[in-house]
Amino acid sequence: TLLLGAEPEKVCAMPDPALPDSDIKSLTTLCDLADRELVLNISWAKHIPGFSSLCLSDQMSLLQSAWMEILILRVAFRSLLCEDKLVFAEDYIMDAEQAKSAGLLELHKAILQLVRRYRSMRLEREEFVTLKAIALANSDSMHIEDVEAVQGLQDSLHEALLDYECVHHREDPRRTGKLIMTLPLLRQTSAKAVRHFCSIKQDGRVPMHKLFLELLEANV
Amino acid sequence: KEKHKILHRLLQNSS
Repeated sequence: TLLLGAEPEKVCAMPDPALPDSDIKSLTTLCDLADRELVLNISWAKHIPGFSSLCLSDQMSLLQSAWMEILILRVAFRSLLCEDKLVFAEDYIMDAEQAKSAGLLELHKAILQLVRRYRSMRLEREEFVTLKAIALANSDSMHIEDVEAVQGLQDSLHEALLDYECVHHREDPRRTGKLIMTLPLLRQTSAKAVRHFCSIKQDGRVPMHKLFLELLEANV
Repeated sequence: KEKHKILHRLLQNSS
């Protein structure tokens, strides 16, 4: 219930109508959207029961490792009802053709693979919010100071997922495991996205906001 | 940590 209540509000992409359509415009819109979502995701993290009790340095390490996974999981969940398209925002839905023009076809395909996996499982909102918190707590940062405290957070979120499945999916005792087993694909897709946006950053043609840049640099 | 000023600031904000 706390995780459902902590979900950030929807964000609109609002592509700049003054800019002509181009790959630069698409990427600028996405980077701007990601930057605004990141601000919301940081305050979301603070509402995860137990997260704020971690030391500040561990809170930072978890977010620096998992920020892209969180962004991608949110896009994947929003895209569940939309066949072959990614719903970056309600006003920014991208099909393969548009992704190709933005140079994002590989990433589009990878995220759609994740969407198909969740769609075939009929991922529910309760599972989505818990899985997202687990992705954060389980981000495998190399810089954790209090490993036991982070393990405690992982355990309590894992427990919440087990409890939910025990009540709502008695028919499939392996559902929790199936959900957890989607996390490697999420990690892989996130690493692909970080690499791609790092190379866009190096090109220097797309303006990026400071928080997005800061987190992109944390992953290099 | 110096390099991650914005993340640090946002985490310290009370909201």
